[in-house]
Amino acid sequence: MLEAKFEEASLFKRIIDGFKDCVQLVNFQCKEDGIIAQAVDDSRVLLVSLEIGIEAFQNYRCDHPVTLGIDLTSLSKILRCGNNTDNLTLIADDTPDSVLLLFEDTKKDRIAEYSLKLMDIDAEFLKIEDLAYDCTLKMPSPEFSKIVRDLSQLSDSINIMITKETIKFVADGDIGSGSVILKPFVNMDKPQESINLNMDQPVDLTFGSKYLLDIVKGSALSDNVGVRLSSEAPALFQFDLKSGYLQFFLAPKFND
Amino acid sequence: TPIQNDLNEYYTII
Repeated sequence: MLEAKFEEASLFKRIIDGFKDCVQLVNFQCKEDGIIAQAVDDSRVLLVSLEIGIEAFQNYRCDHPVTLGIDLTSLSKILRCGNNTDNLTLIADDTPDSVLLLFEDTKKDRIAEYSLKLMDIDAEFLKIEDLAYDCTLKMPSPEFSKIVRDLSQLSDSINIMITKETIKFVADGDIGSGSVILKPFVNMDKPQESINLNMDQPVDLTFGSKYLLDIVKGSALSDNVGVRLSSEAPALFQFDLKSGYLQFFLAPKFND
Repeated sequence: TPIQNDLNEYYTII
């Protein structure tokens, strides 16, 4: 039996909105210690990895591991039926063919109940090794989001270059070119606005704008985005939850 | 024009 209660439906909505546009069919693996999910986009360039730890829930109970195969387009339709401030409980039995979504209005006696049919999704699981990245960057997610949205208008590729004290985003396209240069700094009053950079090796990497535009949809989950870059592996973009995270692994482009 | 890599070049499917 699974009973996973979010204090506010808006959290689950924001999680799903964070990746529903790049992957559609996702197996949510519910275990004793929380819910994990992994999915790769159709072009096999972007991998999404989600972990919702039990601290992110108001109540969480999962007696036996259960996999919920969900079509995110269908789930989104149901999530739009609830109010952001409703309590939302996901309920499933041990061998479910559907999951129940229970929205409870905390201010008045209103309960809405929806059942979502589950799917048998034959998804492979990618093993991602922990690795040492050349650069680790933490910056405000709205700022990262704006840079990606601005530069993606100019080109279908965005170049990220990091040297010791400089983070440079560049787009060079048919209508012109643009660049944004940032320096690490600490904001003592508003630490979430700081930019932290750890660099072991400089990096110069190119990514598809289309995928970065998908990734920045995770910005609603966290004030900050963690970016880890390596010349040898896909980049990791991470939005932390109170407990858990939404991660995107993005394969770079290379010059032939 | 840079060519897009895919994830298969980096990860093992399990």
